[in-house]
Amino acid sequence: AEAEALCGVASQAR
Amino acid sequence: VTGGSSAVPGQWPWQVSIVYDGTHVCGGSLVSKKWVLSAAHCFPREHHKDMYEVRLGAHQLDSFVPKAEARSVAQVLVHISYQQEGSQGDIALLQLSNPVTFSRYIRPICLPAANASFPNGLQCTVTGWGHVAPSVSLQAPRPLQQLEVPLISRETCNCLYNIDAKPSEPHSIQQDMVCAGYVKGGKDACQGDSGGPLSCPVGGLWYLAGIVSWGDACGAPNRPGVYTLTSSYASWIHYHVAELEPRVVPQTQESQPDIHLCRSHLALSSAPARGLLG
Repeated sequence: AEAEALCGVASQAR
Repeated sequence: VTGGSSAVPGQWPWQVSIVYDGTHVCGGSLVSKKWVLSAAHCFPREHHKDMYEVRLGAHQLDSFVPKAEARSVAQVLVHISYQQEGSQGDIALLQLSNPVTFSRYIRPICLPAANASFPNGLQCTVTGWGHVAPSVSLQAPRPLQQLEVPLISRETCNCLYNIDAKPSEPHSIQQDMVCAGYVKGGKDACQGDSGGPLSCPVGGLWYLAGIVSWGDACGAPNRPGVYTLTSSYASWIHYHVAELEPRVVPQTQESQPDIHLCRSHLALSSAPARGLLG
């Protein structure tokens, strides 16, 4: 679950 | 991707390249440390899984950098309902030979739950290293391409695909498909993007709303891109990968009717007296 909790986030802002 | 632009390194960290016998053939999306989602049509039955490699954290396909990783494929699960191009079930799960380490350039995208609904017109993004026009390859060093595309409802997409439809090539947008793109054409996914993500932003997170599946040419008018609707397969994915938890997508925006996008719909409704045939 720890891995999935980080989903959908890209550290590089547009 | 036709009509797109180069992404910034790390901007789509779930995007992977699927390489067959040393050549990029499809895109894919990282959904956990060991699993990637792609399209079933990227894995013909006669191809052996040992001939595939998955590249993660890549930006330019022609320059391998330390932050990128490669894995071989331990298992390919193709959905049983996939028969041929345009049929249902164009989805595949790939198990990596070894888990990856998440980093700034390698991260998973969220899987939408079965009841997820993304509103018509939502601006999503399709990414990939595919052709930039029908049979025109992306030029070296092949940076990842990105394109913002609005979602189009199934009803409207069916209506569009019926404009100038060739009887020999019936197209129907099935229950497990979603469309995205532009009625006037020019901006779309293309060959080599298949299997890659249609990423949609909701509540500050990116969700894998669709998987690049098919289209009529690339960027043709009245022919938006057609994507496998990932949420239709939430239970299939959970059945095979128990640790993968689909996420409930918060309902933030009402879905507006978009049938007005389809010109032939207007023609029909504006001239009922002349008994126009459908």
